Amino acid sequence: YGYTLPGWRKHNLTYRIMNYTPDMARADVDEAIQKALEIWSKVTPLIFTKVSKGIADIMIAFRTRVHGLCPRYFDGPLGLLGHAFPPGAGLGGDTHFDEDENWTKDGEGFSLFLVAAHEFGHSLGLSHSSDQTALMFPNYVSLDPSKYPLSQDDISGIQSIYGGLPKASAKPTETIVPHACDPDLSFDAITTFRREVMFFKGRYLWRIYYDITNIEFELIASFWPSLPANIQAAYENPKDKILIFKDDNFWVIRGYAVLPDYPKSIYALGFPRYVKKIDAAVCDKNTRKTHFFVGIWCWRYDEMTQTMDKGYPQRVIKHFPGIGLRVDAAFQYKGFFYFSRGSKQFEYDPKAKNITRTLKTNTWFQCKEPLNSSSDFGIKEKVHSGGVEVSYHKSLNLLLFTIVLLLKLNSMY
Amino acid sequence: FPTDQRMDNEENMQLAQAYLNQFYSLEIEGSHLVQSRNRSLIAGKIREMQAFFGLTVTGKLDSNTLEIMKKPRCGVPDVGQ
Repeated sequence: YGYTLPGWRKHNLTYRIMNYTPDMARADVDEAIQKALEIWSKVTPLIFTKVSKGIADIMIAFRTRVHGLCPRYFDGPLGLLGHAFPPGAGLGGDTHFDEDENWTKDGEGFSLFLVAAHEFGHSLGLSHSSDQTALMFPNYVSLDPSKYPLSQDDISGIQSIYGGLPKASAKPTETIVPHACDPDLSFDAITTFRREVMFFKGRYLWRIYYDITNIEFELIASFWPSLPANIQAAYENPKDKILIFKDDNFWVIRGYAVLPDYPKSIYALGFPRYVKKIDAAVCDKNTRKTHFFVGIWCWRYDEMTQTMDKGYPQRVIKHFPGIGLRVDAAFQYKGFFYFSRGSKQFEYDPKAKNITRTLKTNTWFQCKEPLNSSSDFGIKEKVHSGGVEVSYHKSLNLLLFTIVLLLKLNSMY
Repeated sequence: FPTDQRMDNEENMQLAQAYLNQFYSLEIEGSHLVQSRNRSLIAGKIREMQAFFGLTVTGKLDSNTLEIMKKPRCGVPDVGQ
């Protein structure tokens, strides 16, 4: 990361939205801007207040081409999406978005939330980071709206200007129990493990078996108490071991034991120092080569020689045509690779080098129908598997059917 | 063919110059007399940009470098703010 000191000399900052893009509903623009500021206020002592008139510290506007007295220009569709100025008077802190782009809440086009989050990094004093996983990387390439956008590099950068959250206001981390049939479910990591597949999410994992249609849902800590939550990548190597990655550390598991002397640094595997975390990893059982995914790049590791292959990193899209941008998780099953990104999953044929199917990430859990928030509500605190969810729905349907039948019979007599 | 390729190369070089000028503080001189100096300035800035983006540092306008230059991005310079 890079930054301009001293940043803002106060912690209470104001922002004002000068005009709105016609591409989105006003409420959605307000929400995107507020969320984009919140990602920074959650890791610093900064507080943002919206004002509707007068001069604010951060003046936000949608503009085109040459605009007003701004020394930076826009260039029509694509190319430049936004710019912002470092803390200071006048233009300082101000943020402009190119109105010639197609701004969206979360669909086709550019996510206003993500671009705004990046630009507000500049408004607060950060410059571009060369860390490809950082929000402050200039190309916005590593951004995925479904993921928490800040990398450790971004957090270290902003905290080097403003410090961390005041201790008194630190909130306890909320425990969120993921739901197997949530249509927006994404995974932290996926790996095969002997004759099963493990899907990791937060503090939990699901296990499915090759031959049995059963799904199990467990706390990661119930298997491996020394592993952290929110792991980022995992794979099974040809020596019957699982490697688990979080930040720049990895653990090796054999059976149900974490091997001693771990975690070790990922740099021991041959990664360069600028790699701060691994997004996904998968070992090709046929070639015994492991692919590591870091942002838009992939490395290849030879499990036999235990060295990184030369000629890497390569762009993911070059090595796996059709797989663009970042992947959350990857694993190999019956010869196919499965790449998971947000709530989508791509079945990939490594021989034909193309995507054969696009699926939801949770197709492995045999969800009959997606859960809605109301059916989640009463059972939120329970640890449960996808199978429990499905039978809960079935029982409810059966109960309703029985009541209707009884009422009908009653009216007949 | 040769003419088209030359035009492509010229277009790419113009794009690269504009990009480096905007994001890497490239300041080249217009006179034909200093063309070789300009070439070395541009190569130096390409190297700087390739290093920043984690590309193979060649100082040449290869396809990976051009691809990055054509991607949507933030309008704030990467260096020299």
